[in-house]
Amino acid sequence: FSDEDDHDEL
Amino acid sequence: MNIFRLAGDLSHLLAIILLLIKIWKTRSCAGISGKSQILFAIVYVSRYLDLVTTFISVYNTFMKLVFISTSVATIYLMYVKFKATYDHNHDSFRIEFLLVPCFLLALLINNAFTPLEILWTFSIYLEAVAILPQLFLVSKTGEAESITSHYLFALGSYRALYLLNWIYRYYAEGHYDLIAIFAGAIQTILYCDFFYLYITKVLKGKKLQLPA
Repeated sequence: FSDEDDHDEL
Repeated sequence: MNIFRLAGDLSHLLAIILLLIKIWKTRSCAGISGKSQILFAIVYVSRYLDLVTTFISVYNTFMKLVFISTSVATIYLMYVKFKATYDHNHDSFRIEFLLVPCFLLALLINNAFTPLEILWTFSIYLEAVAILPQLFLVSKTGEAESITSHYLFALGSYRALYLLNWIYRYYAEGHYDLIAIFAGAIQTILYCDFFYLYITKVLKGKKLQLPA
């Protein structure tokens, strides 16, 4: 579902 | 960071400040749903657990700490300091009807089946619907003070601006997160009726009053 592991948004 | 994301974050921050100003200046939390505020606190705490595992930026850490602490402060003002002004009778939404389905959905549809990721996903789903007790309270009383309306407008605009941020990021960076996009769209849709009333009434200087 996502292309990144870290969530950089709030 | 792009202009939509920054505007979204600032709108979110403005909403929280407006709410604190309303409670502090009027010495009252009348018209504010404590249930929604509890849900928002659960959202921030379950989402920002990565504060202790991942460093993204000073901005990111600072904003997360601000959101958690202001949300705890709001609950303190509502349930302790100005408890006598809290509108218990109208704030009757059952939050377990939101908490349980959001948690079950997070267990089923997530990016990874790990505790932190499930809690992050839960927080995204819960945030989408956390305003429902507040909207329910406004519909029960049939009106909202103008500062409460400004608060709701800023809070609703924040996720709408994030939608623009996600569109921008998809084209500019190829970045997307379907869970956040889907939940953010639901969250924004829930405010549409309120946005309509805000633009047609509050911005024209009238009080937000629902048709009887």
